[in-house]
Amino acid sequence: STRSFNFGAYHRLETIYSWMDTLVAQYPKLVTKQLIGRSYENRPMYVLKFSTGGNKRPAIWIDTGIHSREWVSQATGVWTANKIATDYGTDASLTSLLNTMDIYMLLLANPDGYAYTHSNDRMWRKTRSVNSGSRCRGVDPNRNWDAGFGGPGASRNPCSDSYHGPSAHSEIEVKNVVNLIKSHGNFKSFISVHAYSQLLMYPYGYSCNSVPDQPELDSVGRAAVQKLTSLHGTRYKVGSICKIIYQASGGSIDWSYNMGIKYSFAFELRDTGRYGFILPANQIIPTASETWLALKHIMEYVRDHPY
Amino acid sequence: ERVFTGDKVIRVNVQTEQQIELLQALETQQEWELDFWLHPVSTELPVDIRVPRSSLSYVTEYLNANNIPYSVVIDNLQELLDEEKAEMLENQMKER
Repeated sequence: STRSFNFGAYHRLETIYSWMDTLVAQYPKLVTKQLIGRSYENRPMYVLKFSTGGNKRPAIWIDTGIHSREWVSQATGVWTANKIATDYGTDASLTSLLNTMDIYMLLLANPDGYAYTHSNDRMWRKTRSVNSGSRCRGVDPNRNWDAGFGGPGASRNPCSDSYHGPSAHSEIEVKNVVNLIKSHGNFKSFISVHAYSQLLMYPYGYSCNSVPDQPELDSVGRAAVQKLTSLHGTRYKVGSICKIIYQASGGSIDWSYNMGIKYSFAFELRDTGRYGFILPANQIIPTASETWLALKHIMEYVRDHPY
Repeated sequence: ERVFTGDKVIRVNVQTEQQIELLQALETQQEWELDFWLHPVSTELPVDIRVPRSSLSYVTEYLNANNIPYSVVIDNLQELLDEEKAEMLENQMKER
């Protein structure tokens, strides 16, 4: 059962997938598992939908693990999914949110890459698609979105870790999400969780020009980070991707913002480089717990500011 | 399974635009198989690089020759990965 699952440990894909089934079985009135497609190597891609009813209610999207080596991201996703399921009904704010909105969580946004980090190469970041004419595999799934595609901060070289791919949405893992978001049509927030550097970012990455909603996104981000810091003192920077990391085109939250999903954010979780992608497992729960405070703040704001 | 024995992760705190350009040039040299965990983009952001053991002497000479200060953050990446894997296996047994 979900009680014997240790959220303070890293797990293989199969274990996470079977845990998802136990979560659905344990909270059938709230949580459903939806198959949104299959990966390049034919692994299923499941979304956990948290909903108390209604059809295509305003929704919040959260994905973790699109860069497969950023393990604390997937682990935070699993902890957060459990948190939502267990706190619904007791946390008044979360309960009121779920009584009017839905939450969709894609815990393993890059299943092939994640499986590969366990079986072959812990440092793998990209998808595992074959690039014709090249011995190098994989596309950077966060440079493959149709938002400034092929621009600065992405590479044309298939051997590069930031290879943008032959065309926008060429990666099936990206296309599966695009199709779901488009067919649903009522997403109000899109949050993508990465690691590391301790940043909370908003669009754009492909351009350093400010988005129209920059002042609001910045203030929501700063308030969310304040809550995150309050738990363990972890310090975050807030800003647009282009200004606080680097110009990077073809990113997911640029695409979602341009689709009209105003509250688009990206997290870079712990740490700031002491361990980088190899964050010790004993930091998973502290990282997830503090991130939850920021996520919850953003979700509550989205609930209270319909558009 | 790919092994990273002897690979180091180094942190470079760039101070000048010229140092950024030198690191960006280094990043394009694919033969050294450097894995930039954080990329050289501004003097306000650190640069983290996983350096394969076979490329270590070249990279350190390059950095020293250009007076680019760096520190070793992870001395032997494979050791850290072995610990991580051992912890995961131990947990799997407990969960079962």
